[in-house]
Amino acid sequence: FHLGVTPSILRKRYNMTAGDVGVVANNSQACAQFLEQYFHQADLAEFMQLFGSSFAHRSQVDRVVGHQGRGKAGLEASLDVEYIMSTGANISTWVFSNSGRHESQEPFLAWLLLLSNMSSLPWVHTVSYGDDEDSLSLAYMERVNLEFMKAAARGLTILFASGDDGAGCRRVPGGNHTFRPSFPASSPYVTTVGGTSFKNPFLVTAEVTDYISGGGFSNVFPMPQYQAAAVGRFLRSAPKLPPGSYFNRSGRAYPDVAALSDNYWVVTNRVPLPWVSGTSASTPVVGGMVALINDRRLGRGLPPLGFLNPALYRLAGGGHSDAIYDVTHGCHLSCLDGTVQGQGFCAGPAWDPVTGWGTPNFPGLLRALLAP
Amino acid sequence: GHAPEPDQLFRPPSPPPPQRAPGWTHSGRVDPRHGVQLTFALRQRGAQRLAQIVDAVSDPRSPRYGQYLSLEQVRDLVQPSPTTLLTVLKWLQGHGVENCQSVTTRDFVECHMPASTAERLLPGAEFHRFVKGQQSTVRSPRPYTVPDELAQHLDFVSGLHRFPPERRGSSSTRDTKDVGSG
Repeated sequence: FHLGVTPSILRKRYNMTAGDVGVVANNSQACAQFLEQYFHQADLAEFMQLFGSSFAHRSQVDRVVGHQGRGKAGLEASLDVEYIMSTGANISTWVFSNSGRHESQEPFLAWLLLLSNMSSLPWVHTVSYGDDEDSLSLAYMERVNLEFMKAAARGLTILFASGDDGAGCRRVPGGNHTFRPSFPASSPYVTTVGGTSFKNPFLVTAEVTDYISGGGFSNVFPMPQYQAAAVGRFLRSAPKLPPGSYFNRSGRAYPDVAALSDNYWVVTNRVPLPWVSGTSASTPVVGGMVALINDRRLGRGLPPLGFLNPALYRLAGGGHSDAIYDVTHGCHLSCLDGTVQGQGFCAGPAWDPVTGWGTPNFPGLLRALLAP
Repeated sequence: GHAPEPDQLFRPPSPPPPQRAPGWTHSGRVDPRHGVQLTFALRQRGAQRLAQIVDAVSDPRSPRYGQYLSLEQVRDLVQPSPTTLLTVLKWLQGHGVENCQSVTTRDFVECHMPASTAERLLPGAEFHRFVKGQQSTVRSPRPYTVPDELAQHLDFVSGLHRFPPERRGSSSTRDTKDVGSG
């Protein structure tokens, strides 16, 4: 029985033992913040005091890149830091704080510039930010996508939240509706994280989809080869699909993976807050696990995981069934109209556009990803 | 001129719906002497080669799996051609823009200049201030252009249209109705 998601609940659900904490010195992880989102070291310390007694952890962020304001802590920044350090426990953690030092600066681009300018960076980065694809220029999205390729070539893993609007909805000229993909979640060179809920919200049970979990098909980026078989299988075998006019079945499909995204406890401004939800919660949880797998790889003299998707789709599609909990129940939100009646895609066996491959079973995922 | 981002929506801050946090509100055009910072995304080389490398170093079946590049190796692959660098720098200098810095990969150039210079540099642009609470941002509600001869050297200019990002994977506490149904 529990009253919400805390580090110990996550670690229990994903089968992380007390020994699953970072041990190597040259490993690190990071989350990026935009706008005026700051975290307080004191909140992190209190969070770990309240919720971190069952595993070795750090209670301090090691490095802040950029400007950390002196104002109140932001809920989102607190959430990111507290949870990446709960699954990626005992791993050195950085925060990139891109509030937009200059009022004409674009903070997201400022973060990309930092990546292009720093020769030594954490191996794992989590970001909970996105825009509707249709609001952005093609030139901008293609260039940002190329920036992610640069990061991938350097061995960085970049994880994006899939968003909290399900498949999204947009009215197109003529009055019809289509789903509304989100970028950078739809970039083929990032790993996108969706959301789930416990089937019984007060017990550590199996997971079902979180109806807000963002997912769908890009209208800009074609489907990459690494996911073609998995997505093709979904499109062929799903018992019910939205009408073809609502989505681009040949586009990059997301999310790739998921984790719990509902009912988190967060300490912000020294106050423990319950009921914090969204894929911005699930993303640092997965990010911390990837950083921990990197830790084990680095400890064995192996390179870090880098761009995760080719390995993820290979292992999940190749029968490593103990690496991932397949989430097969529930659907996510979409257009409130007579055709789809608020329902987007539904989860099913193997990959689906609500929870990707499903949620991590840490020991199985570690085993599979230590092998390549 | 050439419009690098004709499809980029400029989203003028809309009046906030009731009971929601206030959005960005327009507070007028900035003084011509007001400083702006623009980032020029220079056209890179080697995009196709970069894609091949990413495939090779990320695919566990590849013999190059895990053989990542250093930042300097990435720079050598993607840095813009000397012609691109010269053309863009000459254009900037021709407008008196001198306060610029590049990044290690040489594919972005950040420059500071007065708004009046930026408006001459990017015909069509017009810098206005928008505020939200304590925050202030300067953006152009009108599309910008660059000279035709820059079309093949510049991907886009940052700092004109896109507003600072809102949290997308929102972590706001859900309302009690949702919690109750859970």
